[in-house]
Amino acid sequence: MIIAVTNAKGGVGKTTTAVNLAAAFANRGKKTLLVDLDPQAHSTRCYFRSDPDRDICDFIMDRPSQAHRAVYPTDYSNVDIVPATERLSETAELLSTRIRREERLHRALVALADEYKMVLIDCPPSLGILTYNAINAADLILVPVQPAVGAVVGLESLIETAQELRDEDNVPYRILVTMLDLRTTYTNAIFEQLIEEHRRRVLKTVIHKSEALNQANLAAKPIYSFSRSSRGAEDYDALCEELARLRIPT
Amino acid sequence: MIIAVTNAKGGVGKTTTAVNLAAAFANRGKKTLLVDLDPQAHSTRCYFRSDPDRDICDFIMDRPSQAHRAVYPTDYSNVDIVPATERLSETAELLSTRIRREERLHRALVALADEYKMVLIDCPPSLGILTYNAINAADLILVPVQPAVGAVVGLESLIETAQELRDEDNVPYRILVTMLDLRTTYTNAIFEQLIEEHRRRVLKTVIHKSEALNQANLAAKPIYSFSRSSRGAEDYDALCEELARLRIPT
Ligand SMILES: Nc1ncnc2c1ncn2[C@@H]1O[C@H](COP(=O)(O)OP(=O)(O)OP(=O)(O)O)[C@@H](O)[C@H]1O
Ligand SMILES: Nc1ncnc2c1ncn2[C@@H]1O[C@H](COP(=O)(O)OP(=O)(O)OP(=O)(O)O)[C@@H](O)[C@H]1O
Ligand SMILES: [Mg+2]
Ligand SMILES: [Mg+2]
Repeated sequence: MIIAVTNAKGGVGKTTTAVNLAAAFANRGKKTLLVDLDPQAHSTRCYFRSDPDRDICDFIMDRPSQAHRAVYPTDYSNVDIVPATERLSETAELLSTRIRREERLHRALVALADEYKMVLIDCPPSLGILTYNAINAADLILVPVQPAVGAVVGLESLIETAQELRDEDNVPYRILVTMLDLRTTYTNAIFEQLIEEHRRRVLKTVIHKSEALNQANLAAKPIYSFSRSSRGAEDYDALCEELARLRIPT
Repeated sequence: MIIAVTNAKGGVGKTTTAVNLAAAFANRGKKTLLVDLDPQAHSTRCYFRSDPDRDICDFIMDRPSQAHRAVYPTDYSNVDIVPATERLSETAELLSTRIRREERLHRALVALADEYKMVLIDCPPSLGILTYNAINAADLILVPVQPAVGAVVGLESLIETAQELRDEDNVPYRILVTMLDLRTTYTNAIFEQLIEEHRRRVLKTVIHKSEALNQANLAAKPIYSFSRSSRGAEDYDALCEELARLRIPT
């Protein structure tokens, strides 16, 4: 299953989700590919320490038959990566003028389809050509949403964009509530109201605010290499279970 | 003074800072212009409720003599706004092919220079053509930084970009620590170490994590219209004082 982890809003937990879901699936024996589609390369730093010869730019721009050359194993068993570098910004600009510019990631992933049980795509905080590529490639569009400002407004424009890109009315998306702070009851109540119309798309699993998750990110490690018994590790395990049982389309 | 509020990292408090600093300066009688440079238009929603005839796209793309036509008063005394809309994404793409594409915002602001004591530019979470325009236009580059992942890595590439764009070694930037949570002592300690080499650029004022600030954002209001006696309001007042006394270049 190809999962695009996307939300144009910044800092809502896309990278934390992509990094830790990849590890969670890997822990269950599923061969997993993490595709870093963000020029800021934050998920890359959790799995890859050197300068890659080839990277996401080559993965997208080369012929699909060459895509595998930009895939690297990592130290984390069952996780491979297509690493990002800052030259991805430039590639995104070049991509804007290319034929089939919104489908290139999809074609590269199709070429690798049989090798991976799970593919996780970490998207940048923007609704642009990179995110369009992820939306087109995805079997499931996973939208981390923080109980906070603009959560729903951004969501609706994301869904409209996905409908247009994929030419389908019923886009396969799910909402993941992230960074839930049980203390902020007033904010959470407002958020509950705002999210009501998307209720059946909201996953049962909620990722709670967890300092261990934040520190694991600072240490550039998946939560399972940092604090296996933390709330954050439990939450991503539960999410992994729920997604594994998911049957899409809705 | 023209202040660009920028950081490619998502969710670090750029919008919260632009919105509340604008109000803080306005409260002190300074005529202030808020320029929303983010296609997600989050700072616009705190000051502007209708569909503007002209917006930031016109402000950037038209001749400088026409720039004033995209400026609107708001209900907040002393705050005017150049509102953003989602068509700014498209404009950013068109802008990539235009002459002097990195200087257009600067030229539009020069045309309005005498009318405003303060100009605050809210930037999107990316290091691209829109942020380049803000960096070029700025007297001060204000970088909100959250004690968290990637804080310093992103900072260094931002400074390098600014040096190249402005052709100066000594870029006028300051770091604003945001969303400081006094409970997360371990994270804060790590962050202290990481930020050490930028020590003299870090502002004395720190913005603490404050639920009132988050709720004010949810309610689409500046903190002063929402909870005047909150910690968040105090912090942005203190920041306003510190910036008003700032003498740049360093
Ligand atoms: N459940 C959580 N509990 C505590 N902190 C978290 C949690 N999830 C993420 N964070 C922290 O919040 C910040 C933003 O998270 P993250 O980088 O994953 O978001 P993002 O959506 O990928 O951001 P961007 O839009 O910049 O790509 C990081 O500092 C991260 O460590
Ligand atoms: N000091 C604070 N205390 C508590 N919450 C805050 C604070 N500052 C910002 N927030 C909240 O954190 C989230 C991110 O803040 P904000 O939108 O200002 O960041 P941003 O850098 O503009 O994000 P983006 O990169 O998406 O433009 C919002 O939900 C906001 O309400
Ligand atoms: Mg990210
Ligand atoms: Mg913002």
